[in-house]
Amino acid sequence: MGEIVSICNQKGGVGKTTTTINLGSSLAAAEKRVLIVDFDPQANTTSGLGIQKNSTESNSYNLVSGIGDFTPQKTAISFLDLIPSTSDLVGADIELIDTPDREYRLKKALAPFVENYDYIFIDCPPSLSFLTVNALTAASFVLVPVQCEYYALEGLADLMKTIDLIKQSLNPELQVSGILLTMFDGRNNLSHEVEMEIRKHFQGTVYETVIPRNIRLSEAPSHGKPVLLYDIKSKGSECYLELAKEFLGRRSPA
Amino acid sequence: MGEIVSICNQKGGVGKTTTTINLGSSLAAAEKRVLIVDFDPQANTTSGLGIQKNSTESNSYNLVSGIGDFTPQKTAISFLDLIPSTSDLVGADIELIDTPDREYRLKKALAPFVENYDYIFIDCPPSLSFLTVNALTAASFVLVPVQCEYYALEGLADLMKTIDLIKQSLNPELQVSGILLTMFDGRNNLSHEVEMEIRKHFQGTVYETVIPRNIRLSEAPSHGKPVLLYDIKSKGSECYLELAKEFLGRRSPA
Ligand SMILES: Nc1ncnc2c1ncn2[C@@H]1O[C@H](COP(=O)(O)OP(=O)(O)OP(=O)(O)O)[C@@H](O)[C@H]1O
Ligand SMILES: Nc1ncnc2c1ncn2[C@@H]1O[C@H](COP(=O)(O)OP(=O)(O)OP(=O)(O)O)[C@@H](O)[C@H]1O
Ligand SMILES: [Mg+2]
Ligand SMILES: [Mg+2]
Repeated sequence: MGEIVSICNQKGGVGKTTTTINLGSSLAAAEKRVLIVDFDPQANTTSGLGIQKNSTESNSYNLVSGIGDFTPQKTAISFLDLIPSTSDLVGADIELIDTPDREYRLKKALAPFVENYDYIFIDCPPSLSFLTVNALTAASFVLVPVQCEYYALEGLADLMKTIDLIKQSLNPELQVSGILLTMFDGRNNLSHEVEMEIRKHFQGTVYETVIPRNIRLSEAPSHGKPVLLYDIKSKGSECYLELAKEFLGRRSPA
Repeated sequence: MGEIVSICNQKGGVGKTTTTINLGSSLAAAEKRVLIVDFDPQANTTSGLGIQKNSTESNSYNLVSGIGDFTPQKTAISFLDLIPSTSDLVGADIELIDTPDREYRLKKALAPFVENYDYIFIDCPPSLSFLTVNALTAASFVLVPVQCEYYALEGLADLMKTIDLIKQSLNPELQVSGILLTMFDGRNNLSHEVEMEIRKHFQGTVYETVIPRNIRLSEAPSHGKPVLLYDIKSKGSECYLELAKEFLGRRSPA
């Protein structure tokens, strides 16, 4: 049965989209069946996989509004499908405000797909709004990318409280799959200090794999490809393959 | 009369908070009276200026809800005051959903402060939600920081459309003060390509001053200080002082 994993952090620019695309495609390379849901109206995951925004009816807005017959889109990577985003998603929270089950819309909408995939990843927008609450309610795991910078560190405690609240009120099965350190720059103290601080405070929930700052990761999206296809020899690609191994290792039955 | 400037971009992590703090404090160093409103529930501007979040009644949630008697907080920098943020701000859009003038709350709330300051800067969250719409409705200018990366470039066209919509429907006076290129890294092609692309498409609205990627800018917030106080000799500090000069130059009567 497919496992739903939300990639969340309300702090902006911490590597949510980059992790969704590159962890997703590394698992697909290992022939795991992966579905990615782009749940951010910015649609960065959609364009990072080379797909036009607003180009199909089977998009994440129609998914959560319960409209239409659904076929996820194939991508250039076998074993990796996508439900693309659309700018309509911006209005979803206001439109669905009076719906009785508004927080469970995504969970219900994804139920038919769970048996066709091993993993379903949801890329979230940088906020704690309706879309992110829906993603956390639908998921069994949440993966939290954290940039090795001060503001990202500061926001982590708030995010963990929010995850706890969702676990208590909307989704008792929700567990933290792990905190992922991103954009680590070994040449500066700040990255080392932030890593130390996070490993101390969140012992046991931090991935061993650390994603370094690597220019290939920020070039790949302009070619509409995951870094695995753009430059497999790069440090960025190597580290996301490492992460995929660790991610699978954490899941296999103890 | 004080000019209200919103610092906006729905793309996360592009340097909105860093620009609000460092442009604000550079203008204060030039003895302009500056008020900063932290309108992001993450409260990064608040902590970046060394002030505790949720520590005062005169916060941006009470400002927009119309509660209480207001005195902006003094900061460690003379001529620079702050209306800090609080996590309560997360709920403001749902709470004020039925208020008739919901988009004009901030504009009305800031009116009494306009004659006491030369500039009022509003740091926005990474979204196009109620808070950002309020900030764009209150402002006479909008300054758009853009990271020199692909996703930030991609989102710019959408943002400009949104600004146009606000200008037509809610705030006819709104003008784009300028697009500011941030985290520019001269060693990589991507930064140069993005700069070229933006200067071509948005001719005339891009600041000449470019903010380089500079480690001092990301270290300063952990000391609760603008970069001017943390390391005045740094490239980051120099460039924000340059920006302040250019910002003032654009404003003086032609
Ligand atoms: N390890 C890395 N090294 C270098 N650049 C990176 C790395 N990870 C991400 N980036 C770049 O940094 C920027 C921010 O990353 P990304 O867009 O994935 O973050 P996000 O959390 O999804 O942002 P948002 O909050 O806007 O959704 C992007 O331009 C991306 O290409
Ligand atoms: N020019 C720069 N050089 C190096 N680091 C920078 C620079 N500008 C900002 N930063 C760092 O990059 C991160 C993102 O910047 P910042 O938080 O100001 O962006 P933001 O747009 O306000 O983010 P959000 O969308 O979450 O509000 C921060 O950790 C900040 O310290
Ligand atoms: Mg993203
Ligand atoms: Mg910010």
